[in-house]
Amino acid sequence: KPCNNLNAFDIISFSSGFDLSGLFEDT
Amino acid sequence: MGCFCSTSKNVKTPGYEDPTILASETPFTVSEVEALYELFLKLSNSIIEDGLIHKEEFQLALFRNENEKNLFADRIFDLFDVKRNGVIEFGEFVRSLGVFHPNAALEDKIAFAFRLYDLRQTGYIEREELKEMVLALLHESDLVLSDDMIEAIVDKTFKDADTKDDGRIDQDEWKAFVSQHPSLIKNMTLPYLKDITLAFPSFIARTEVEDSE
Repeated sequence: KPCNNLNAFDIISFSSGFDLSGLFEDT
Repeated sequence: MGCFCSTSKNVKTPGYEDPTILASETPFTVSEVEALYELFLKLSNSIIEDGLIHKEEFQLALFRNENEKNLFADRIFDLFDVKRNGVIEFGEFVRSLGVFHPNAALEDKIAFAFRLYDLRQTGYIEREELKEMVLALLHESDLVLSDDMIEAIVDKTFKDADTKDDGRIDQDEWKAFVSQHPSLIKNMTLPYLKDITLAFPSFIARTEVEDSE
């Protein structure tokens, strides 16, 4: 797999903690 | 018989700030700030009814689970909690969300993301912090990468971003790196914030100040 093209910050941005959309749900 | 209801929505929460002032300092209109107050009331009374967003309430909104632990959600909470008193007040909520508005300045988004990654708040993103964040992400996901692979990815990222080659990424290096990789700040824009008045139309009946435009 071409892992040497992966950027660490891009990987981190997959974290659910970065997704603030939950704040706006169930309104 | 007279009855004063202490939970009346006319009673403002502790730390409430004038929507006109908040609108002047953020990309939001006055109406949008008032709509955000509806959201704030909901979030800040979900577990502890004190009109302040506690970390558990923030986590409950994000994950539907107040006990869910997440390094990045913790970091975002800490950045929203500008006064560092363990809770998010209304003004802090609006100003911080303002950075996530589609119309917010790119520089503000880049700076916010830098502070997010600067875990130990040293003014630099250090290699160990970056590796710690990658490990945290892997821990919460089903992604499996070998330690060698993680080291290679962190090394490569540092090689590209740390142009001064001093073992840490400063704000200027971060800006340059983001300009080459705009996807790094895609999480810094929440399209929901453009339609906030549609999501929270109930404020309209109570709006006190007209928008200037």
